[in-house]
Amino acid sequence: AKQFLVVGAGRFGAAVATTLYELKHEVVVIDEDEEAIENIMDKVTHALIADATDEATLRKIGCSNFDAIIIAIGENFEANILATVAAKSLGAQHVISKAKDLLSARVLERIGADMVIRPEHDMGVRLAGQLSSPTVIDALEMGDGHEVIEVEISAKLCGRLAELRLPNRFGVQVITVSRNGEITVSPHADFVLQDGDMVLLVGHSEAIDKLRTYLA
Amino acid sequence: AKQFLVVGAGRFGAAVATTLYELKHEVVVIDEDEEAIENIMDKVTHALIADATDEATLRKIGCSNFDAIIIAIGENFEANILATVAAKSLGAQHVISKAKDLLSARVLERIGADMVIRPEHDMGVRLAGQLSSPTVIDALEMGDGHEVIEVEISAKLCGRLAELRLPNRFGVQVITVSRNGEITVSPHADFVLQDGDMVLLVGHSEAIDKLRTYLA
Ligand SMILES: Nc1ncnc2c1ncn2[C@@H]1O[C@H](COP(=O)(O)OP(=O)(O)OP(=O)(O)O)[C@@H](O)[C@H]1O
Ligand SMILES: Nc1ncnc2c1ncn2[C@@H]1O[C@H](COP(=O)(O)OP(=O)(O)OP(=O)(O)O)[C@@H](O)[C@H]1O
Repeated sequence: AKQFLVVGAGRFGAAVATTLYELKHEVVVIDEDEEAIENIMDKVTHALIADATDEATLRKIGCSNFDAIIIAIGENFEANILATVAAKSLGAQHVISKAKDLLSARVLERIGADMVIRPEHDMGVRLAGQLSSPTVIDALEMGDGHEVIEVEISAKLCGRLAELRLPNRFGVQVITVSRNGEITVSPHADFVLQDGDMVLLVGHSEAIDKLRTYLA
Repeated sequence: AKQFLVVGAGRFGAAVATTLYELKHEVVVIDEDEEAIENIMDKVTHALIADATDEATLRKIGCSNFDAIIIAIGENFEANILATVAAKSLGAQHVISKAKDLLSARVLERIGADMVIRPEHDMGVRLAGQLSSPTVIDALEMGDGHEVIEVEISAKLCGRLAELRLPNRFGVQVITVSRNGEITVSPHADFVLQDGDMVLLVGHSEAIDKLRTYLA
């Protein structure tokens, strides 16, 4: 189990804190609003009413003991900046800050936040990706330039794998096929893809893009 | 290319609209705020100043012509409800509504929204999942109860696949291994996993959970 500090128990901060606690980690939450602390105190390890911009408070809590610190303050940008700077200077390994817009995100990156999240914007981009190609249900980018996509088979991809020649035409390989709850890993060249099969394909990101365009 | 209507050009709505337009779809945006429309009009197909609760306006735009309608109004819950109801009654195929909290989400589901998103909450849950098991870099849930996870190999999973016996011990199979930019699909039983390899594993969701607990 790991230890996390969450600063700000708004909708985003509270969701991070309670989910980490459900996953059996130790979670400390601070917020200057009494009501926010009352709502969360039985769902995390510790919840304290405190001002995150007060360096003495952060020093007492011990920033360097946490695997990550999440600064989930939105509207009060000055408080977000001060808390992020204080956490980094007190030795926090990994600081993740929420930004309310692109400009704030740029400033937070420059002052040392290890990761910056814009919940509304990032969620909007993710939804657009899902709506854009419904045949591509989900995708997973691997760190090395390869990508895996989950595709629901329609007429364009029905038939024997040997005849579809996906590696030659696109540079992608089928790694699993799932039909009626049964999964086949590394299907043979004689396997016949049918309408409605859920298939995982892997390839270089450019190859996957070529396939996405063909399917759109 | 598909057609989308986005109601409300706040941070979430604007991100959905501009991303769909960049992916070459037709996007119409309406918002009652002139400044929001000015900021977005050169990044989408059409942007109109209008009140989304006015049924005559929605009838003129033609709700049933869109592949999906995204109602991205947050604070003004009454407007969100009225726009969602009007869109469904005018024949919209797929209505996605943003909710500002759990209670609003429940109401929107009951009045007919096909999908409800809480950007701050949903992003918080997603971040917690990523922080909880850093060895599990990403995951993809397949519709049929199977899941694929991307794991960075550490001491707990080093060694020959035949000796690790992952299918017997956890019910999971290695489908790809990526090392220094080279990807191996369906590795042989003699393949030796090394520290730092990026590996994709597939299995039933319960089996993947067992592995996640072992790795945490
Ligand atoms: N200096 C501070 N110290 C501690 N907590 C703070 C400080 N400033 C703001 N907060 C808290 O941070 C929380 C989140 O603030 P924010 O302005 O992002 O609200 P929000 O928009 O409701 O957040 P969300 O969009 O995640 O729901 C609030 O509960 C607020 O009390
Ligand atoms: N009846 C309406 N008709 C059209 N647009 C509306 C209506 N009511 C609100 N809006 C618009 O919806 C947009 C989003 O409203 P919301 O209250 O969610 O703002 P927000 O919190 O800034 O959104 P986000 O969190 O996505 O940035 C605003 O630009 C607002 O002008």
